[in-house]
Amino acid sequence: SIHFNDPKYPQQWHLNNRRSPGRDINVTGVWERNVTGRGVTVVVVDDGVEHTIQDIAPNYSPEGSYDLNSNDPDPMPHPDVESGNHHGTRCAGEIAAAPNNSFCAVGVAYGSRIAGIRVLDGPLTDSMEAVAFNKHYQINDIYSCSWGPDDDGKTVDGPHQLGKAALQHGVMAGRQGFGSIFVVASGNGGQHNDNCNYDGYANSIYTVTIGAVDEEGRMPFYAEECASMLAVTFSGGDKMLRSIVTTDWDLQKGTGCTEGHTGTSAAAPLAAGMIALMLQVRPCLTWRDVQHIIVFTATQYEDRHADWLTNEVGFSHSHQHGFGLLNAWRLVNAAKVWTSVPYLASYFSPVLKENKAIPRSPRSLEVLWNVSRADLETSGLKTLEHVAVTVSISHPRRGSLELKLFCPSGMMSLIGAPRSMDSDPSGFNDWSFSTVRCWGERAKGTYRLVIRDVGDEPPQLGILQHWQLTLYGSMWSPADIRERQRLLESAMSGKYLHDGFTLPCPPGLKIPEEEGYTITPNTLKTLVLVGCFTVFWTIYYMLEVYMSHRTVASTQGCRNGPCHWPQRSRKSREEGTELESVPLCNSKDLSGAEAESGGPPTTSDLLGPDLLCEGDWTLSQNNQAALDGPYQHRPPDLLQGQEEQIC
Amino acid sequence: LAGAAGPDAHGTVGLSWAVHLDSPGGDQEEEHLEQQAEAVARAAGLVNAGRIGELQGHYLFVHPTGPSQALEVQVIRQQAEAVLAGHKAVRWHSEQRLLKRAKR
Repeated sequence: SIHFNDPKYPQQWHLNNRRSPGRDINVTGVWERNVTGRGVTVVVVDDGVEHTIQDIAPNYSPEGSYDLNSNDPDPMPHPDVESGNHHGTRCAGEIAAAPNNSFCAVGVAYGSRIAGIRVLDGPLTDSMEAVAFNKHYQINDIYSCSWGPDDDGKTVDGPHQLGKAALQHGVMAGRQGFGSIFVVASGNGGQHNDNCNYDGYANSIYTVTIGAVDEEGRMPFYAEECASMLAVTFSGGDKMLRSIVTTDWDLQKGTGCTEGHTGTSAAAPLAAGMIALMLQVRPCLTWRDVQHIIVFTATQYEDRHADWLTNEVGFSHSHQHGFGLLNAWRLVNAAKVWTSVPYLASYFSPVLKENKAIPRSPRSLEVLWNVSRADLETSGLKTLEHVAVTVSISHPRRGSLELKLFCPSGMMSLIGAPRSMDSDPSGFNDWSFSTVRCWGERAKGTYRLVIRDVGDEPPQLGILQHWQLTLYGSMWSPADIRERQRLLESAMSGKYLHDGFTLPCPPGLKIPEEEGYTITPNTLKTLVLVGCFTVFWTIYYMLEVYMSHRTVASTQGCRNGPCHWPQRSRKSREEGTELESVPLCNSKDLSGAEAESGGPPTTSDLLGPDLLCEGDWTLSQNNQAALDGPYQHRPPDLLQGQEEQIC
Repeated sequence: LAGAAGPDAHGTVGLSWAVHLDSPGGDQEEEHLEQQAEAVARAAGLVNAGRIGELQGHYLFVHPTGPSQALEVQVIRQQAEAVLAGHKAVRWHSEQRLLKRAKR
């Protein structure tokens, strides 16, 4: 029943696929129930957002935005030689393009607010990244990041100390304490045999790692596999398949609309938009609730290439598709009835020193670590969420290594896939791989790490120096998980998705933002300019007055007798209306006595005929009154003899 | 694919360090940290550019003038590293390097 007049909406197959029904994010039913992301702010951390474009302007949130490249509050993108700074605007359009404005397209959460943090268009450091991840973190609910380390199939990188600290601070203190939601794209290194377990942003437990599938549900040529991928959603595929239609910038070659947005960059914002819909129906979802709901509701589907494996509690996971396709209807209905998961519990094994050689395939090195009930007593950890393995391995060709982790249930995770492009001789130095494939399984038991050298060069020995196992989870029991699964399935009919049903939501914390008032360079420059102008003008004016003074003084010289300034009338003295006025003309007093003895001269006496010339005198109120007096109508020659004024 | 135009890796950032100071606790903690940051920055011949975002106790120290000669840079770096590594109030420090990040 939903119709939009946006010209490209019919081409937005990811929202509503008429050509292949079901190959979309299943969001129209949610929109029909007025769930559009209202009250939620999503910030696109990228190369800028052209917020003046018609599709973005109505939903733009200046208070959630910032430009870290230019250090000013406006994240407008800057045209560049490759005309490539449209990326952030396209992502923003996918999330919150305004509907029914007869312009381009519609966003997944078209009722949400969209902000931009411009950080990619210039030199980027750890501290800038850390600032970006927490920028306006009481206003921005969701951070959509469609970028990461190079996807060249040989980079091992991710957030460093500061970036990790900012992600952790964001989930602890962001969004009034419910935790910022960080959505990251899993990577476009498919063609280089890359794997997103070598990307620290994707591996992080604090981020929602999103992969891409094409319109046919298959893993596109550019997509990467990894064990830490939570779910996938749609994006462009190869040339034969449609890409994502979204708002574009209109600078340089931009027209304001594009049908060519693709890559995992296009998938992450769609996920961010769906999470915004979830937060509208249940604002108090914590960052872990969001991850749980994704795990519980993502849908497995038929794809013979995908190595789906079902774990001990019935969750199916694939290294290509995570727990499956995101489905807006399922996400929102689950959010509606979701009560928060217990607090995060964690367990760290000791650092296990091995110094063992890694044999060539088909043999392998196998190391075990048993986690006992007693080990878990203190933390209360019962069931798993993320499992991380931190390893230090020396090897002359890092890409030849293959690492697999087996959870106590036997669920296998390929946490370190061989990479043909990676010939780096520096091995791994405390690198953390993580997997979500054991989500919901019992934490107790024996974990097995199996490492092989699958290289085909002459035998070079890799050495496992040490490793450490880290478990993240909660005190939920497997029974609790099964109970929750049942509750969600009962909610999928949509019977709770109306305003009459609302679970209580705890209020958030009031967390002040560290917004030290910093004058931006632009403001500073303006202030300096104005200041200089003011100083200059003051000096000029002072000179002007001084010079005119001097001129007056120099021609003021009196020839006969003392100089007389015009007498001030007693009247004006009495009335206190005495005006400190310096006649702009000279008065030569011809009949000094008269001046002395004459009655109080009215202003017209002072303002002799010459002074009545216009332009270089000023009238005060009294003067004006005086002019209206008896002299007003006397022709100038009769005024002679009173006083001769020389201008 | 969306351009992988990350920031030009040859872009320049002056010499700068991220520093994590030990929190003294108690009230006026923030103020104390600010003063501490000023003192440590001065001791290292750097300028305190302020707190890093929302991260308490984390500060950015920058070298006031962008040095030109490689040798000069090396001297400054060694001096700053020595002071920061040896300062009791510094829990952790890291010189800021350019990150290579690509759009996806």
